[in-house]
Amino acid sequence: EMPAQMAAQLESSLLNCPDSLDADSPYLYRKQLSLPHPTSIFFPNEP
Amino acid sequence: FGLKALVPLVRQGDPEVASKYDHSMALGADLSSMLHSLGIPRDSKRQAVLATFQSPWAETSRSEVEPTFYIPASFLGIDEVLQSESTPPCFDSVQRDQQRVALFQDETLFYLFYKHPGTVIQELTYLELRKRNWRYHKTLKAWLTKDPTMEPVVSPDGLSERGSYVFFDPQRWEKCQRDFLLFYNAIM
Amino acid sequence: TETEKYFLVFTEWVKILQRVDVNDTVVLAFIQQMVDKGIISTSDSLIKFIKAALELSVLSFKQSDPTGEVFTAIDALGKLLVKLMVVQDFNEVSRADFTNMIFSVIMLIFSKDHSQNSSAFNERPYFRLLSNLFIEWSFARGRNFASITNKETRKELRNFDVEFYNIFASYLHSLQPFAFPAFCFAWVSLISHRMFLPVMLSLPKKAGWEKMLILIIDLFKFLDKYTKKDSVTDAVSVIYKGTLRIILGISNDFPEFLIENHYQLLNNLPCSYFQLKNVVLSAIPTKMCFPNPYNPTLQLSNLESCQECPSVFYDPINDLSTLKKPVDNYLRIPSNSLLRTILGSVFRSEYDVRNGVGFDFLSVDSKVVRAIVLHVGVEAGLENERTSSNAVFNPESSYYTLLYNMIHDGTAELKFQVIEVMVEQLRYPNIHTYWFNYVLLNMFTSKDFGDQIAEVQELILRCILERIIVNKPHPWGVSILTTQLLNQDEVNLLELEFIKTVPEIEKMLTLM
Repeated sequence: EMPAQMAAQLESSLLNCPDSLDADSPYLYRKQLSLPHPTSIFFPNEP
Repeated sequence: FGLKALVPLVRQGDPEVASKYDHSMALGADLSSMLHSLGIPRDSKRQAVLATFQSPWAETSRSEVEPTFYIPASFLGIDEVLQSESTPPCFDSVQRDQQRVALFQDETLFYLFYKHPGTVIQELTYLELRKRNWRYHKTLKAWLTKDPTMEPVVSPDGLSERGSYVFFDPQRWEKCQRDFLLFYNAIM
Repeated sequence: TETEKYFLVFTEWVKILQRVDVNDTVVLAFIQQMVDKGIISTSDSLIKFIKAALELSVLSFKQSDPTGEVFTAIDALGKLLVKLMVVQDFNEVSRADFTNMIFSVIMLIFSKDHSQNSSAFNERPYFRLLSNLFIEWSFARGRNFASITNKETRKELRNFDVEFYNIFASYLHSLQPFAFPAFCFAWVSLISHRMFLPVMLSLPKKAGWEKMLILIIDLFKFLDKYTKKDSVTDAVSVIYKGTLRIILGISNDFPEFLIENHYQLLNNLPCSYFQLKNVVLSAIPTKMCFPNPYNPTLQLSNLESCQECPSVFYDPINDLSTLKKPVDNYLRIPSNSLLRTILGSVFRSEYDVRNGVGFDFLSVDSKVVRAIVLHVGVEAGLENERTSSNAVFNPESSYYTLLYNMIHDGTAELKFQVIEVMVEQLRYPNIHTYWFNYVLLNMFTSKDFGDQIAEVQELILRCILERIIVNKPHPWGVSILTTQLLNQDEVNLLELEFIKTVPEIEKMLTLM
């Protein structure tokens, strides 16, 4: 039988399970490729 | 150790008997969807999957992860175009950076257009694509160009034309040909 | 306080990395200043600094807005640690010792957090840090450390690369679920990380295989301990699914790892995990093609691939200890006294509680049985290469007679275990599959078993059926033997008494 404390810790680990975003490459410094500029309202506004 | 031991695994219709073992581990499950989520195979070809493995669980693989990559020094020193001491990788002026953008392939222009909204480079790529006879469809939010092999038929009211066009699909990242009814006020 | 000073320095480091790229000269200048000012100039000060930096980073994670950038400090720490591993002059202390020191500090903070906070422990910042170490090292080692301009340093780093991964793997072993259950899901994610698992499996000369195998076995052992026959907790069920997915990935990218390590993997796989067992044993060498196993006219003797000896990474002979001599001597010259010795040595000193299908405990040491059977197979394969197939495809050969006698003279349990391991060797086309196929087919119809034949036949059928009633994949060799048993004329399966007593099996065989 799994000890109660271990079971609770396992549940907690499941809840906090890292996902692919957590495993992605870290970027602290990201130089902007391009300065902001007013563009058409019809252009996509989310990358 | 004999055959009777397998009965609970075989007689699945009888819950009392079948519940003796957890079938999810013993009999397992159809692995097709798990393999599909892993990308095995991809486009009918066997490709390595571990180098882009997002997470052990499909549920926590919500996004792509950056694989190992290496940028050779020669890519980092193309003067006047990409990145060098004199020309850092940024596009901040419509006037100054137009000729740099003219050197990019169509797909690079599409990438920059969709990746950097509300910036100078989005405007620059828009202008360059137009020069190459691509037009941006305001509702579809996609780029299209005329199929050179077919002449479209203009509608009597002159507001639209029906013809064959090459679209660039940003989701599938490929050009595809479609027959389409094009309204002139929908494109820019 | 000293710690507060370290907090300040580390905060400066984080700020710098938000302004410049980590390869900027400003970064190197900052590190140089840290050395000059005594912040990281001695082991003592380095340990204290990393301790402070990690504690601050974890605190920063806990206090950050969860929808915002929670890993800024952790990310900066990861970059610092790898930068230090790469740029320092290792005159007084080796790079390996330095790396071990860093990991030890991380372990210290981690285990303190895990034990003190228990249910409030959050694995994510530690996962992020370790993931970052993989990623940053991966960037450094790109194209064989081509980005390192100093020739001497580049050479040192190339020589250190294998050691780096093995050191990391050792610490991951210490972080296994048995030890730190609140880190379990992060741990499974780490051992399968895209910049760890495929790297470990492709290091030159298989240098990462041993430690990678240890980690996978850690996972299997955890699953084994907490898998009950009739149920598993949700958490264990999720761990199992993740494990299955990882093994499928390995089977696709590095099938040779599963092939050559199947012995060790099976020694630690939970008894009732039939599908995962099949996945491991269904691995096929990259680029190998093989004929349809359901073709009833297929002759294994015609297949060139069935003459090839499969590689075995870990020699099972290492697990035979005192049995090695008797087994090898028997294979040279069979004798009853050697057989008695072997039969007497396969039993355990205490029952092995196993959640098996049909059994709850074993008195025979399954690891020893597996070692003997695989060793016999390996030797038979080598003999086949050295002399001729007649020497081994022969019921008079010592290879055959040893297995025959173990079954004939053994308890029902021993019979079962020997047969089960033989069926395990029915894998992709190779000499072991071919030879064990021959042995099992021969035994199925052998008059030599006398009135034991029904028991032997039932056990063979049980071991085969438990592999094919399972969802796919099914190993090629198992499918072959199934087809052969269904199509052979010597024994009418449906007329066997023991089949008639189990209507469900009778029905299944009728359908097949």
